[in-house]
Order: sequence, then C-alpha cells, then structure tokens
Amino acid sequence: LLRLSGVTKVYAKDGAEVAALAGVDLDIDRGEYVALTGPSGSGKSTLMHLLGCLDRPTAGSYRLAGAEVATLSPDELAAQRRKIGFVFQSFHLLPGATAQANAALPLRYAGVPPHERQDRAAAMLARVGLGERLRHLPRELSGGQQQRVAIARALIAAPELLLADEPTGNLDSRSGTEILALLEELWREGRTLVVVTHDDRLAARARRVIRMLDGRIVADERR
Amino acid sequence: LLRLSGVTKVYAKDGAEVAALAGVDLDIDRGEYVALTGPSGSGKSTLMHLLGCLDRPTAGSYRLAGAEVATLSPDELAAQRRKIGFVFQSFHLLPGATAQANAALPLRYAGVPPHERQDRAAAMLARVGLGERLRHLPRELSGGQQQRVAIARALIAAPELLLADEPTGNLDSRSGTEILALLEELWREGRTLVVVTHDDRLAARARRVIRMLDGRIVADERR
Ligand SMILES: Nc1ncnc2c1ncn2[C@@H]1O[C@H](COP(=O)(O)OP(=O)(O)OP(=O)(O)O)[C@@H](O)[C@H]1O
Ligand SMILES: Nc1ncnc2c1ncn2[C@@H]1O[C@H](COP(=O)(O)OP(=O)(O)OP(=O)(O)O)[C@@H](O)[C@H]1O
Ligand SMILES: [Mg+2]
Ligand SMILES: [Mg+2]
Repeated sequence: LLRLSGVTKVYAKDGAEVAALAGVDLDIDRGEYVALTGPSGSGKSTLMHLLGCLDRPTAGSYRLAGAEVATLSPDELAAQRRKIGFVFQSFHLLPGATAQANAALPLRYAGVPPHERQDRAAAMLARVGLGERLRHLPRELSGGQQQRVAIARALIAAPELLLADEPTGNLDSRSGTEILALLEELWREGRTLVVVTHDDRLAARARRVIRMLDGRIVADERR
Repeated sequence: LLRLSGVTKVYAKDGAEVAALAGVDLDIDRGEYVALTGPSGSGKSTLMHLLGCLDRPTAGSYRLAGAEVATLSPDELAAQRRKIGFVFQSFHLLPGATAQANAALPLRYAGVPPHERQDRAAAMLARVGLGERLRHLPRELSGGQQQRVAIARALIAAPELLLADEPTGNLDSRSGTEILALLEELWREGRTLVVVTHDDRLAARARRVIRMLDGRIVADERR
C-alpha cells in the first residue's frame, strides 16, 4: 500500500542542512499494524507527514496505492489526503469550533448532510469518553480531551489508512488503553494502522515495530 | 509553602456548571517532591494553574508562602509568578522566537543582561539535549524538542517552586529520564517540585503521590 524509496527530507537552516530524514526505504502493506518508535527528533513525525501526503520529500519516491504521490495534481492529492485519518501530535483543532464541529469536519468534506454528521460526531466523541463535552471549544478542554477530539476527527470517516502520531501522549493509562482498543478495532476491520509512540507497552501491541534514529530506520521487526 | 483550602473552580458552560475543581484541600511543604496523577479531565492542570498564580479559584483560599494570593496586587502577583517555574502541558512557546530566546525569557524579566542570558539559555538547552537547536523556531522543532525548550525556560532562573505539567508526555523514555533527573537535581538542592504525570513509573519516583478524580483529591500517599 505504502512504499517509500530513498526518501530524504532536508531543511536549510542558517546556511546549514538539517536532515530530518536521511534515506528511508519502507514498505507497508494493506492491513498492517505498525508501531513507529525512536528518540525525540529522530524523524517520526516527518515520516508520518510524508505518508499522510501533508508534505513532500526532498528526494526519493513515495508510492501510495500504486501512484507516485509527487505526480498527483492538487485535486488528486487533496482527495488522497481525505482517505487518510491523521492524528496530529499537536492536535491541530480549529480553536473557534466546538468538539462536535471539529470531529465532524471530515464528514463535511465528504458531503455528509449536517444533521447526520452532527449525530456521527456525537457518537464518535461518546466513544472516546467526551459525550458531555460536545459543545466545548478546544480551550475549554483538558489536554487529553483535546487529544481525544483529534482522534475522533481522524477516525470519524472510517478511513482505510490511519496515521496516529503519539495518540496517547496526554492520556492516563486507562483512557489510552480505550483509545488503542478503538484504533485496533478499526484495524481488525481491515484497515492499515501506523502509530507513533514513545510507550514501549503500546509498541508491543503492534504486529511490526520500526525504530528510527537520526532520520533513518535502524530496526524493523515483525511479531 | 502552599495551602489550598476549600478550593473550587467552576466554569459556566451553556447555562450549566462544569466543576473543574470541586473542593480541594491541600498542603505542600517547602522541599517536597509531589506527583499529581488522575484521569484525563480530572482537574490536574486546573490545580497547577492555581498553584502557579495563573488563575484564581471560584471559591476557597490559596496561601503561598503565607500570603493569601487573592489579596495580592497585580504587581505582587506578577512578582510571585516569576518565582515559579511552570512547564505547560501545551508548552506555550513564543512562535516567533528561537529556542534560545524562548529559554532566556525568564532571565530577561529578571533584568539579566543579554549576553549572560544568551549564554545561560545555551547552557540549559544543552543540558536538555538541544545544544544544536538554539536558533530553531518552535515550528522547526519536533514535539519533544518543543517540550524540552519549555522545560529549559521553566528551570533557567532556578526558581524555588517547580510546577511541571506532564513534562515527559512527548519524550522517549531515555529523554524523559534525563529530564526527570534534571528536575530531581534541582529538587535535591532544596526546591519544591510538583509534577503532573500519566506515567506510573514517573509517579513512583516522587516522595508523595496525590491522585485526583472528578475535581477532587481521592488519594494522598507518602513514601
Ligand atoms: N474554560 C472551560 N470551560 C468549561 N470547562 C472547562 C474549561 N476549562 C477546563 N474545563 C474542564 O475542566 C476539567 C478539568 O480540566 P483539566 O485541564 O484540569 O484536566 P486535566 O486533569 O489536566 O486533564 P488531562 O490529563 O487531560 O490534561 C475538564 O473536564 C475540562 O473539560
Ligand atoms: N522546518 C524545520 N527546519 C529545520 N529543522 C526541522 C524543521 N522541522 C523539523 N526539523 C528537525 O527535524 C528533526 C525531526 O523532527 P520530527 O518532528 O520528525 O521528530 P520526531 O521523531 O517526531 O520527534 P518527537 O518524538 O520529539 O516528536 C528534528 O531534529 C527537528 O529539529
Ligand atoms: Mg514527533
Ligand atoms: Mg492537563
């Protein structure tokens, strides 16, 4: 499903180069459950953004479902992004919209009518324990509650590819376990799940663990 | 050092009341090392903001170093805040300032000359592993790197009271351990340390663990 070949991502900073990704080759098949781990700054979020078509490599190729992403038109790229559920490490909620409106956003893009998408947003928020926070704005929510709104939004259209960048970083172990159970349920229905996590106990639940260091993949183990 | 008595924090939302804190009594002595735990939404960050003089209770009293915080003048309150090192759950870095400038900010308030505060910021950032990221803006840093800048900023003036709201949530276990070692070193020099954490292994290192649930303290154990 996903194939990265020779992928690099280099930033220019003060006349020097920072290699966020320094040569990555990676194949992920449809239906896999992958954990992506590694030290802070090792390139995990950068890799996730490339996989999610939110950024482009400096060099190398990314084929998604057989198509080279760099050759897609802006419309095709946008269409591809909407098939991907992305949980951002920093949430990226709309500050002026309620939890319910934030969670419903992907359905709005999909043309789902207002009443139905509000209902589905309410249901998904209830599943992540926020049934009593539907009308709260992000600034009226705790850190872990904001994280759960971001998760609800990523999952609400039941996309085929789920990319979750540290989805439990702000959650107690019980809430974190519930979130992981929800992600795994969606995966068992046939979806592809990639989770960045700093928690070894979470990584241990995946079927494959990829470890990064300094912009490279240094380990890739299947269980 | 810190005494909360009958503290409540209530928000009005859509004509209903949300009690973020529903009656908290808490004493913390100078030199203590306290972990604050509890489910997402249980009131930990709200409590931390009150302790840090960043917010006021709806009812009840907060005495800090013997003085009732509600009776302080704006200037006295600002002076009190500057003696407290606060690591925010969402970092709150200045987006237009470099890592070095962000870390140096408390020294600027303290009237430290530019050259000295730049040097001290560079040193503190090196201690949290960011010696090669001094000139990066927050958006040019990974999530865990931003968290470490926030930590460096909180610690740089070696304040007597350290309030850290989930300081390792975005860090791998090795970086997290280094950060904790730094916090504990400052504590061993005589400071008061309160850490909110979802990680039981981190909470186990504290000398006292306070557990919250639904805006109340439900457990308070000393080791
Ligand atoms: N401005 C507000 N209006 C209404 N409710 C609020 C507001 N701010 C916070 N809350 C509510 O107060 C409760 C406590 O929030 P707080 O941020 O203290 O939780 P927390 O324990 O830090 O959670 P987490 O572990 O997720 O960070 C939450 O249920 C939240 O929805
Ligand atoms: N715009 C940029 N300019 C320069 N360097 C950048 C930029 N964006 C990211 N970087 C660097 O790229 C590296 C990888 O960042 P990335 O966010 O992928 O790390 P990460 O593995 O997700 O880390 P964390 O676990 O802390 O979230 C970091 O060292 C970061 O400083
Ligand atoms: Mg990251
Ligand atoms: Mg919090």
